Amino acid sequence: MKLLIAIVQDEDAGELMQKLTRPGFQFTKLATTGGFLRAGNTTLIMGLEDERLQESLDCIENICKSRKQLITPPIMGGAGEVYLSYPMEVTIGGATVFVLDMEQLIKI
Amino acid sequence: MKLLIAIVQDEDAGELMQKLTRPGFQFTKLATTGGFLRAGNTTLIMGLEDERLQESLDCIENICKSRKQLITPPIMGGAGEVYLSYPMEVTIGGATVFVLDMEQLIKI
Amino acid sequence: MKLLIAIVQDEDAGELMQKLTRPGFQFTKLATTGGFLRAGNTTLIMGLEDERLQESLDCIENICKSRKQLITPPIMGGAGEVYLSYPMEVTIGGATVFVLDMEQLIKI
Ligand SMILES: Nc1ncnc2c1ncn2[C@@H]1O[C@@H]2COP(=O)(O)O[C@H]3[C@@H](O)[C@H](n4cnc5c(N)ncnc54)O[C@@H]3COP(=O)(O)O[C@H]2[C@H]1O
Ligand SMILES: Nc1ncnc2c1ncn2[C@@H]1O[C@@H]2COP(=O)(O)O[C@H]3[C@@H](O)[C@H](n4cnc5c(N)ncnc54)O[C@@H]3COP(=O)(O)O[C@H]2[C@H]1O
Ligand SMILES: Nc1ncnc2c1ncn2[C@@H]1O[C@@H]2COP(=O)(O)O[C@H]3[C@@H](O)[C@H](n4cnc5c(N)ncnc54)O[C@@H]3COP(=O)(O)O[C@H]2[C@H]1O
Repeated sequence: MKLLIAIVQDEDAGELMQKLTRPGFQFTKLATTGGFLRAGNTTLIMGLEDERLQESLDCIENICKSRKQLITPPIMGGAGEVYLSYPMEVTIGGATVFVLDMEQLIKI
Repeated sequence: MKLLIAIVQDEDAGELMQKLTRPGFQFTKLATTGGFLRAGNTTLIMGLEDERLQESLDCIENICKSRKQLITPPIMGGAGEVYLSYPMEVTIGGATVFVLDMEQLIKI
Repeated sequence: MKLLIAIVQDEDAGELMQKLTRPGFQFTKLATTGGFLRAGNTTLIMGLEDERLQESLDCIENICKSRKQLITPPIMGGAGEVYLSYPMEVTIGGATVFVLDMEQLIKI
């Protein structure tokens, strides 16, 4: 069994959930926040059989798109001052997926 | 060491947390959402020693009960239309538990 | 690759996120709740290369501090009564960190 943890953009989450549900994938949704941009995103945790791993990754790749975002990050000065740096463009990927080996999936 | 991720129904969460606390289990609670029913549920993450695994599963089995729920799922049509299907009964299990091997549990 | 799950106190979360971002660590933040004190805390999930594990633990140790908290836990009586016990002091550690082996980290 595998445990997938997929961090996706909120804009793709709804469509991804529909795409995964139809072929019978089961998953749980967490409302999370990106560590760098501090913006809300969506994390799906999904337990699945080894043989369905590629199929689930295909769903994610099919739906989740890279996007660019312009940010003006504050620069934290030494004594608590904050400076504004130049605007910079950040690319947020379609999805970041962690694949872990799962010893047991128990339904109680 | 093992990492347990237990997805349980909100109705059982409070009682389960009390049941786990008394014998000294430690855990962290996440407010999550079921991917299919889109209803709120509770996920507990629990690091524990291998020898206490069965005891924790017994607590979960003792408290968490299966429930039936009637839903009328929308059917998404091809061009964005939404149709109402017949009401259907879904069984939500007491708990879904993932058991993962944990390399280290570090207290800082 | 490793997956780190670090449960830290809210008071340290902001500073820890800055400390981790500067050397290029990437992580996702979850708003969580401690199972015992039922108070809000912060969980960071971080996928990283094996060779950077110690560096990330050093960041956490550097920022996250133990704190004491006085609580008066309710005692749940047999038939639903609640009694107040004596105030007791609980030490909340700087951080609880789970280290798991991650099979794959996939960027889509
Ligand atoms: N320390 C840093 N220095 C400079 N630039 C940085 C950076 N951390 C992130 N970025 C950039 O900002 C984008 C958004 O990151 P954020 O942390 O908000 O949101 C992230 C985070 O929530 C999650 N994520 C990505 N890699 C992760 C990892 N190794 N562990 C945990 N979460 C991760 O996926 C979201 C999208 O990540 P993605 O890599 O596509 O896109 C990232 C990356 O292009
Ligand atoms: N392999 C897995 N990975 C991650 N999380 C998992 C999981 N298996 C179960 N869960 C979590 O546990 C909740 C209860 O699942 P259960 O299978 O008992 O009860 C399920 C099942 O009877 C049914 N169901 C779920 N997904 C379905 C699907 N794709 N097609 C048809 N029925 C589905 O609806 C009930 C509620 O599902 P919901 O998704 O709202 O809520 C799920 C989900 O949050
Ligand atoms: N093995 C594990 N698995 C999952 N999450 C874990 C964990 N160990 C710790 N945590 C998380 O880290 C927080 C701080 O735990 P710590 O052990 O430093 O500090 C703990 C500990 O000193 C004490 N405590 C926790 N559970 C206890 C229990 N069952 N009986 C007596 N004292 C307990 O209360 C403090 C706050 O606990 P709280 O549960 O509110 O919050 C916990 C919990 O969210």
